[in-house]
Amino acid sequence: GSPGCPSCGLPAMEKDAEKRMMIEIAKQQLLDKLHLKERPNITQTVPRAALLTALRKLHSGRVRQDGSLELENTLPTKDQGYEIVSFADINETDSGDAASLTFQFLQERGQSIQVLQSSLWIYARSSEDPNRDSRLSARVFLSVEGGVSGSNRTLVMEKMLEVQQSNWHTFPITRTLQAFLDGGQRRLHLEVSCDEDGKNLCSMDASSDTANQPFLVAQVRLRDDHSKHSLRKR
Amino acid sequence: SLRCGDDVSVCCKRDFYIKFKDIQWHDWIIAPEGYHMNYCMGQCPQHLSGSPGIASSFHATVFSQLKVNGINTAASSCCVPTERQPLSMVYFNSQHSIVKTDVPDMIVESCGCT
Repeated sequence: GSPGCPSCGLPAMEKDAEKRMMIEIAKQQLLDKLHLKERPNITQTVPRAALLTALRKLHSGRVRQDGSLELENTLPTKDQGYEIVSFADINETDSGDAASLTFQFLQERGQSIQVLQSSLWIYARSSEDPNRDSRLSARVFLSVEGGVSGSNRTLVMEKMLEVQQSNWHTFPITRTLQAFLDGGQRRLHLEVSCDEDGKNLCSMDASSDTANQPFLVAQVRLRDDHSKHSLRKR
Repeated sequence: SLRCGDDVSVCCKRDFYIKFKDIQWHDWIIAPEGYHMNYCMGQCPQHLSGSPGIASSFHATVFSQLKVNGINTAASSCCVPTERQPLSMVYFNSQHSIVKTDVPDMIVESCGCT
């Protein structure tokens, strides 16, 4: 009896028909809210062990089983921020002294992304020599696409690692990733070197060590005209 | 806020849960396992109009006065969500990157008449 109000004016439906309709509405709502035209077609997935490790590292205690949020330490929902986790393709370098990692980022045309925070997660193995200093210098290089490894790379950061025990280490690369995305490139090439007597403790065999596959995490949000305006005013 | 049952015909919240496995979407949605969408349905007779959504507003006061005095406002009241919660999702996007995002206003928590 309420014209113009769909929730009141719907005629009674068969239970199955109502369920089918609600499933279609839910699917459409999920796709709309995630800005997807259709469901992604996943042909190659990341190894489950790598995925679980990364998610455990990132979200322990933040997302409950049912998807509801622990609101501490998350972005305010009005910011519409989101996080990207990207796993590295691992390549052999010519020089062999650094692990070469390639990350792929595709941006929609005309879309501009602001990187709020980003870290590279690397698993460093412990030193095999117990008499050695447990601290080791690790270096991350940005290498230019198409360039010869070693000749066309820039040092992004250097950090001392504690390698008495095998463990995960993070390298902040917010500015590097922002510059990369602003440049409209697609493939980010990084090289990581943790050299101990010619042996790189940060390199890994992708086929046998999937749980420790390096990954990159970026907390990002879409730039819009409004935020650009606010930035200029400040 | 009422929860819909067999004998409830006025505006209420109906629980509705979709398991992603049942609709073959679990291959690209990593977490959560399903979606508690829920929705509102039912009649909004005139005496329920404006509850609880706009009860304290000036507009509601005027509207109540019109109802008390039996003036037909020709306005229809609608059963709508009055409270929603965000949903946190981890999924593969079209470029096969893993994305974690908190989508606002996804889960209907309560319903009321406009």
